[in-house]
Amino acid sequence: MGRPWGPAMKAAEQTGCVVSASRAGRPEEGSWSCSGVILSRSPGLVLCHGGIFTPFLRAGSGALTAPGAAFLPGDSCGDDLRLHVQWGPTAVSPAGRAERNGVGLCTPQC
Amino acid sequence: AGPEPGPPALPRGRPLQAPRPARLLLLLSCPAFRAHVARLFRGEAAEQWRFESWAPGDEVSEDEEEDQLRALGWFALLRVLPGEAEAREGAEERGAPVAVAPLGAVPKGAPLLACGSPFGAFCPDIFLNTLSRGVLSNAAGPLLLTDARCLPGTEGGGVFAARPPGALVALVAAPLCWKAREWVGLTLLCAVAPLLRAARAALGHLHPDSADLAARLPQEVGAPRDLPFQDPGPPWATAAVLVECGTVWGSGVAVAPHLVVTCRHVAPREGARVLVRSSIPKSAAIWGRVVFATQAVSPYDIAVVRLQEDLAGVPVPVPVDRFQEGEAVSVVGFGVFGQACGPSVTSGILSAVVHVDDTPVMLQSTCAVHGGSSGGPLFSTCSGALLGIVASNTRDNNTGATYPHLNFSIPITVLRPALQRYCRTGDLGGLRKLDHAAQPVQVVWRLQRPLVEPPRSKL
Repeated sequence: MGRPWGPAMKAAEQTGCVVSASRAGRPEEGSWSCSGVILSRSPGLVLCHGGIFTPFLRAGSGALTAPGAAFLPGDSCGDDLRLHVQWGPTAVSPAGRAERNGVGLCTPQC
Repeated sequence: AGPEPGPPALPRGRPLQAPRPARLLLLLSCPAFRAHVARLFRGEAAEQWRFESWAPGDEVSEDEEEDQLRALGWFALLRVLPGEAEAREGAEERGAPVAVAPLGAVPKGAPLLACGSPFGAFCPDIFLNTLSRGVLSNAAGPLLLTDARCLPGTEGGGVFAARPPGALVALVAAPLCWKAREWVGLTLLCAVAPLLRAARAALGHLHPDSADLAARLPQEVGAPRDLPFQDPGPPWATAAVLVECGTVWGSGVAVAPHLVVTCRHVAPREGARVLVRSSIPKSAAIWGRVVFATQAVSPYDIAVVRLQEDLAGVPVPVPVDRFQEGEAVSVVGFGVFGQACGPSVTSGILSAVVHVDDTPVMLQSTCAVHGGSSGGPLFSTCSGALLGIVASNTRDNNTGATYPHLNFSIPITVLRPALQRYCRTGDLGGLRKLDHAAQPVQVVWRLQRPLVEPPRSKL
């Protein structure tokens, strides 16, 4: 892609990430995952799709369609929710500083 | 079939960060987005629309379908917990702040770059941050549509603009849209600017001590002091008009201020009254009459509508003289949404020019074309010149499958002399000749094989 896409490609590379959600201690249930955007690195703030949290909602997915529901607090999901965010190498994160022995990713249920 | 877990893939040369634990701060939605979803997709034809990341016919429980529909338009704000190194050193990583495009700053037809990870966390070595290009096809408030191809798992991925450079425009809400069990080829997006406003408000409400977090959310380009960045976009993006003839509707394009070309199957009867609506000025409607429609035997599916008054403000495109296979093209039309939304823009290339006796008689493009786009214009994306009139997409009668990305247009070079003659003299003679196209042209438009001379008998 040509020069006009340079800034967009750089922004995409620097902010793109993948988010996975799983249930603590229940690997047999697999994980749910989606893409996301890193809004800020300090502090690390990520915006991603909300669909992967549906199985973890204490009140069930009906909470999403409650009248006037514009937001739900983080504790709307069960305590067993475990989240992981993964992203690629960036100029601001030298490879030597990366933690290479972290939690492995699950494959999504097919 | 989805991807199967297999042996670890070879990294593609860029080591990934190890997954970092994160905490859910809040789930948020954009009420305006949800309102537009309800208006556009859950009306009379609600049962026709699906947004699942699985194909129609796949075995999916009703609960799963319902959950996915409920989650449409919901996003999540997470806080990544500092890694061991950061905690030790007391500092987290720093990078350039993300620029956010204000709502409405990116015009229809503007190029977009979608970045997501197909299949989510499956094989990030291979799929992380896969790019896809397209244009902003349509917009209704914060509900945006792009023709950039996105796959399941890219939900939540960022969509960036070339102008403002590298600005984050939207997040993928639903990568696959199905209407009447057919893949539409458009991806549903939620504009990010209103989402971030909602996030700031929610953070202040839920976590009064989180002012710092809210302040770290990226600002919109041009905010707070400057006026919002505005790009008028390509003029041809507003060139299509909606043509209503009785209960039938389709698209059209003005070839003169008082003359609109559409398809015969949109306005089939000469003398019939037709209502033409343009998006500029907003919701303008002008009555007209069909002055010419090709006969059913003609391969050229064309009708001409003369309006009672001129279309004001609607650009009249310049027709081309020749065609360049492979050039970037755009289709503008009222496909998919009709009057409920303004015209949609889809992008692609001129994939084929079919000739008969060295004369172009059919154009093919890779733009996504849907029901309701018939009669709409096919433009050269670079020059804005009019290449042709969209006549149809492709359907396999054996399987019933429709292919939006293979579609056929009537070259404007076929119509231009006759239209010019009619504009100049009011004489329909040139247009009537379209009823008598040569047999090879009819063969092309019937998608038949060219006629070969039968072998002569030796008897």
